[in-house]
Amino acid sequence: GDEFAKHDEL
Amino acid sequence: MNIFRLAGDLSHLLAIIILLLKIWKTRSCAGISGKSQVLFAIVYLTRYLDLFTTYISLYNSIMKIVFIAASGATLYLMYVKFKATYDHNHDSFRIEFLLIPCVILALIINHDFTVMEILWTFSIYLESVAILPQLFLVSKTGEAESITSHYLFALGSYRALYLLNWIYRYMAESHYDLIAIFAGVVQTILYCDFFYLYITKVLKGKKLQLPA
Repeated sequence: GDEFAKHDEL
Repeated sequence: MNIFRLAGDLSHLLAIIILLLKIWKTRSCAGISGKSQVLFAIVYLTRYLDLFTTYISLYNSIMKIVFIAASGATLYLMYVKFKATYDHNHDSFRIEFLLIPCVILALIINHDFTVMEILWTFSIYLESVAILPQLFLVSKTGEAESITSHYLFALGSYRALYLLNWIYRYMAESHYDLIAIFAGVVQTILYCDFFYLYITKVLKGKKLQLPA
């Protein structure tokens, strides 16, 4: 999936 | 960071400032839905909890604090200081019909079944429908002050610019987040009829009148 460490958007 | 996301964040910041100025200058929150503002406060509080756990950048942290503070200030002005001007009768959208489905959907469709991730997902879903009480209020009163329509235009533009940001990030960084994109599309679609009215009327100096 589109896993990624952290949400970097506001 | 890219130009679309920066423009989106600035448009979002502009919307929040326009709203605060409108309430402060006119000393009235007529035409503004307190329920939408409550939903936005919930959106920021549930999404920006990572303010204390994850450091992204100074910009990211400052903007989160500004959004939380501004939404708190707006709620204070609406429900305390200028409470008398709050339009209870027309601001009657049942927000539990928005909160409950968002909670359920966040528990079903998410990236990771952890508290932080569920809260982030809930916040993303809630933000996509948080403007409904405001649009409902405008449809019930049949009109909106031009300052309120500028607020709505800036707020609607922010997520529309984020859609461009997501296209850019997919092409440039092959990064995408289907939950944020899906919710962002829904959110922007909800503004479409308002965008049409704004561009065809307000920009021509007319008052925003919804067809009765």
